[in-house]
Amino acid sequence: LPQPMKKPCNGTLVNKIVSHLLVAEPEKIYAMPDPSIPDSDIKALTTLCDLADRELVVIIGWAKHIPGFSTLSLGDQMSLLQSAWMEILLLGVVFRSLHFDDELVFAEDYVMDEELSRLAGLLDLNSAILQLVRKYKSLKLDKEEFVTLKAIALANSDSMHIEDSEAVQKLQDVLHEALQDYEGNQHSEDVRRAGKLLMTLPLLRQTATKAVQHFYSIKLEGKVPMHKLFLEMLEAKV
Amino acid sequence: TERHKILHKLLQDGSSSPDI
Repeated sequence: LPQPMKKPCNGTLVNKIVSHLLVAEPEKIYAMPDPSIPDSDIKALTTLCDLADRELVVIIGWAKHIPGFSTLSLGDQMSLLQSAWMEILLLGVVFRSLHFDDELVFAEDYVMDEELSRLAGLLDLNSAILQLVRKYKSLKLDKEEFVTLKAIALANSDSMHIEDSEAVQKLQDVLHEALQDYEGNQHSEDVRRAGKLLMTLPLLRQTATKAVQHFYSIKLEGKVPMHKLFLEMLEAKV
Repeated sequence: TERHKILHKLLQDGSSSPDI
């Protein structure tokens, strides 16, 4: 069921969008690291790549519930997802990690601390993700903002292969308006809050690029098994 | 689309959507 709004709103379409995005939020996914295998870099990376592959399936299903996404051409739907998938994955990790200190909650059963990050060779990348966590912690990002920002990251992914840029712009406008309307109603004390949230997107893009490059180089080494969808999305980004 | 056939299939196939 949709969560009730915290304050009465104007009943406009835009707030319906935030409510709709809350309902469309996927169920949590577990990492399920193999307990019979001793911890190693390969095990950690295999666990993360398998988790990402399963999350991608869910993200593709989720995107279809963003109002206006499914009316885009199939080509444009693919282009947006191919550009934004890592940003969407990272926003999920970041949101799950907001109530943790210096740990990244890739899944409820897979929380990476500094030691595990070092073991996996992910110390640099995870430090970059923790910088995003700190940013959203300081903003006290709430769930409504998280789901709206995720949809905005998808619509605003700057793919070079968009066929109908007017339709994509319309999608961006609808989501932007939803965020502004939500902030106007729920955070009227800070008139710059929507802007502050949008200003986090460059760091998200930068961190996602770093993550894709890192996992692409892992793919080239060939030591970590990767599922087909994850590989397909990784190859679409480089 | 040949290079991206899983994404293409999942977008076309309604079965991947989470139940709402």
